[in-house]
Amino acid sequence: ALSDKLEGVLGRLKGRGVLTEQHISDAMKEVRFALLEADVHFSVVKSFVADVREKCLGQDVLGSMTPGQQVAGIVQRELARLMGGTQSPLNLSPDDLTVVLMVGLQGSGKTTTTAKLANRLKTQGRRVLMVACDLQRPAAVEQLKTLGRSIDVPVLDPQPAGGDPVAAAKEGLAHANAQRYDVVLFDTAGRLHVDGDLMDQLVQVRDAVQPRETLLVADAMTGQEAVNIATSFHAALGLSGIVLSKLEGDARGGAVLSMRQVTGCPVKFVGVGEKIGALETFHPERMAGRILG
Amino acid sequence: ASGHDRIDEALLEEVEEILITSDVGAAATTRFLKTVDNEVRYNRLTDPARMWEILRDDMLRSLARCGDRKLTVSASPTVVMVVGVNGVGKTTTIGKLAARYKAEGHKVMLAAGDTFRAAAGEQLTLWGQRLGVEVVRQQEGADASAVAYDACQAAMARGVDLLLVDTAGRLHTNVNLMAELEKVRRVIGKVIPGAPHEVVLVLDANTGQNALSQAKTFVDSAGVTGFVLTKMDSTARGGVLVNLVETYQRPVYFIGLGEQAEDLTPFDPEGYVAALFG
Ligand SMILES: Nc1nc2c(ncn2[C@@H]2O[C@H](COP(=O)(O)OP(=O)(O)OP(=O)(O)O)[C@@H](O)[C@H]2O)c(=O)[nH]1
Ligand SMILES: Nc1nc2c(ncn2[C@@H]2O[C@H](COP(=O)(O)OP(=O)(O)OP(=O)(O)O)[C@@H](O)[C@H]2O)c(=O)[nH]1
Ligand SMILES: [Mg+2]
Ligand SMILES: [Mg+2]
Repeated sequence: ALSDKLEGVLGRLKGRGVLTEQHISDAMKEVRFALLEADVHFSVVKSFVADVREKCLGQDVLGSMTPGQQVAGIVQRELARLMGGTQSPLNLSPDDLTVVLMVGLQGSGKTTTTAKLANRLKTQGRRVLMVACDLQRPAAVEQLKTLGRSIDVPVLDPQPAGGDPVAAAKEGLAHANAQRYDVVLFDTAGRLHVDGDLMDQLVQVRDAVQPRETLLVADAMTGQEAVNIATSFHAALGLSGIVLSKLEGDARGGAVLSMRQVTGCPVKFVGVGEKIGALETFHPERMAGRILG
Repeated sequence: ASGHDRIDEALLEEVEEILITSDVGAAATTRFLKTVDNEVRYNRLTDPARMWEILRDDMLRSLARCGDRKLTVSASPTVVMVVGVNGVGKTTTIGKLAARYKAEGHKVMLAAGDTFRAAAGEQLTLWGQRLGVEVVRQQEGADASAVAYDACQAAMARGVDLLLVDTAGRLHTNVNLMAELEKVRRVIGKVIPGAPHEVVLVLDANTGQNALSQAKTFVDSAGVTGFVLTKMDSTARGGVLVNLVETYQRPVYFIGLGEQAEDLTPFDPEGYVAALFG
């Protein structure tokens, strides 16, 4: 673990002499290595380590009897701070329809997360509708409908002529308003952040439904591309939050630090399994510890 | 790749950034930089162009460990199990493989071995219809091993050349699900001796270092024989492959480059390295 490595680099100096800048540099190498192994982006690691290094050159580290622990503590605190200190709930409208748009790369967990969120909102006493706007993946609509049946939440499957997701979204919004739902969740097709046409299409969907929440569902095991992915989706749509999926595995999840750094968006939820109930609120401290390994 | 006229700190940082941002990983990157360092110290390397050549060759040498075994249809039927964590592209890859091998004149059959996830059977059935390939499936919630059993029997009875067995996505950290996979493999082996002839681990190119953890568990407990790396049409460069191939020395059969049946291409190490170093 990083704390052990830091003890190894700095702990041996206890009482044997002055901690120097070189020692701190060696410690920062360990921090850097740990973060890169955890999939934090190269440039995010660079600026993070530079900031932490500054803080480590203060008297609480240099004069400490347990400098290794001091550095580990500073790193953990800084990381937790960057994760977003407080928990960020879903932004629900007090009296109007709340529109939630689910977006992200192929296979990240959007459809499953849509159902998890719908279930959570339903158990909180709200009238929820899900709208199937993925008209391209084979059986995507069927997948959302099956999930909807399992949680007793209605799924609108507009099937507009021409198979245009924008038309489907418009129809979904109209239905949600007409039937006075509290929350409407739009599931969309997975797409690459570099697919110009599909990103344009998503912008049109967003314009059509005017979401209060635009959530990027991102895989916890995402690597260095997390920066590109988050930046592109945020620039195109204006994200309001991130949901990290598949977090119950052993992925360190450094992608979340990268995504937070480039979007400033809060991580609203984490997916911790395939079952409907496997959705938890995000814990910044816990995530920081996990990334550090 | 840039306007450097000598090998200095700035150039080495550039090398490091390319490798790290390609998901090659910190440890492997350190090794590549050490190679350059040794060349500079002991072989008087001074030319940046030569440095890039050495790096490319070093990486190609690592990738050569994958050998050149191809995914061949030889037994009757050849049974290929497709495994991997959730959402990486297993089902879609099976569709692509079916299209390819059918076009080559083989009789292909698909087994809807994902009996857990919503509409998994429907998804594979649609692929089967699209390609004119038979799909063996049971209802959702059925035993995956039972589907595998049925499919193997059907494949033998119908003179199928290639049986592609889809499996549910599962995190390698889930002990029970890995055990279920092992059971499916055993059942296949009981029906058709020597099967499955291939266990293909599908990995997502957007995945970071966790790909190595996935590979370790799947290779150890699922008997993986080769890899497919999907979603290389993303900006991801799939650098984890370097470590993967060097460690497990198994072939990378194909690269996935999109969501349609034709978006599958044989792994080309030269092209891969060229793209990585851009
Ligand atoms: N283990 C685990 N699996 C998850 C989690 N969330 C989703 N999944 C699984 O990940 C796979 C992909 O989920 P989907 O909901 O189909 O993903 P998607 O983003 O809608 O995919 P596309 O529509 O193809 O882009 C499925 O097997 C899900 O069951 C999670 O938190 N943990
Ligand atoms: N861009 C791109 N998308 C891909 C590729 N391969 C698969 N996909 C997409 O990734 C998503 C997930 O694909 P699936 O085939 O359902 O993945 P899976 O591994 O079977 O998922 P589970 O069964 O839920 O674990 C779908 O939207 C596919 O169209 C690829 O090479 N490139
Ligand atoms: Mg989906
Ligand atoms: Mg599948």
